[in-house]
Amino acid sequence: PHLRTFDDVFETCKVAGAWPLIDNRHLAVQVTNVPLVDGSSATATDQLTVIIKGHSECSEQKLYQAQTGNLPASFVDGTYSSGPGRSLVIVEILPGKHVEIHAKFIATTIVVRQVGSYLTFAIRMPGDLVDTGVKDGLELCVKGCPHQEKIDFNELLSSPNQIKDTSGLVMSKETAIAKCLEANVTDFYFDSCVFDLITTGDVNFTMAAKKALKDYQELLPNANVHRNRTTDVPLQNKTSL
Amino acid sequence: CKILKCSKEYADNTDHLSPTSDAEYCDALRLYRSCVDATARTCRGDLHYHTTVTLIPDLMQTYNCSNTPPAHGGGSHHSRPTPKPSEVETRCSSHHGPRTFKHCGLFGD
Repeated sequence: PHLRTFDDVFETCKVAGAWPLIDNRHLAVQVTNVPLVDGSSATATDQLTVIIKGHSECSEQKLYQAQTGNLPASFVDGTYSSGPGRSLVIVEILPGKHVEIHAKFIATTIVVRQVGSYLTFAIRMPGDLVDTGVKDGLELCVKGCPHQEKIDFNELLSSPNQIKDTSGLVMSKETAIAKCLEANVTDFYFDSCVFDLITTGDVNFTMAAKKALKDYQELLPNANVHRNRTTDVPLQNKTSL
Repeated sequence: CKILKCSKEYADNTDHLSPTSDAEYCDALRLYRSCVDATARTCRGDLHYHTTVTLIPDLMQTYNCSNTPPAHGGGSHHSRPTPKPSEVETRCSSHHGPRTFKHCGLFGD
């Protein structure tokens, strides 16, 4: 999947199996990623676990688990909230498609979506609660993906179209670019969209990129516009389109 | 209780908005609150209703709606008497550290 870290680093990773996104004294988030197509190392997220760690005054510890086809509107224990004044609350925005967890006592919002057959995750958390000084551990949101798990998709995106016949690409680059331009995704999200369509042919990933961008913009509405990363990639056909 | 209908309308109303459209978000939130208020009588036992009622003020705070006039002259809403929160509720209702936020996201393949 594609990762945007707390430090605004963009990566595309293999990370097959179970991986921790966040593990600090307030919160633990883990995802499980499964391979998508033969011949490609790309994976997508089909399970997500969130543990909101307890706070003596404000909330009990709560566990949330989602998987493809099952995006619950409650915590595992069947509750929807915890703490005085509902300081921790889960809200179903669209049944089976969009759930949000609001932990007011740590000013943290988590957005979980199912788009197509896979899950997306987004979080907004106060900077002082994101412990970036931890040396051990594998928190992907903090440290990014390990080097051996990274996919350099610039190489794929900048390759001439004719390699598709020998590399197992399932959608032409031109078609992927056209669909991603239609979706009005930009920057890293545009590149990700093109990569996903080329590797799977599944147009649901267009919407996944669009929703991921929307979640970023809504969670950090005052954030600076991010750099135009698409110019890093020599997509000649994009220019002509 | 038609609370999910209200949530879907809110999602539809905000789906196309840009992140800088605070006034439009506030309008959508005011409509959302009106819709929720209109269902209140039939939603007293519905947990989705109660969680949504909690969410809307948080979102209005995020978009600074108290200082944002309606973008389209509409968005009137019913005022509801708010019980005074207890001291613990107040402590738990917001984090009091520095107000800089970070984001992390994972999506796609």
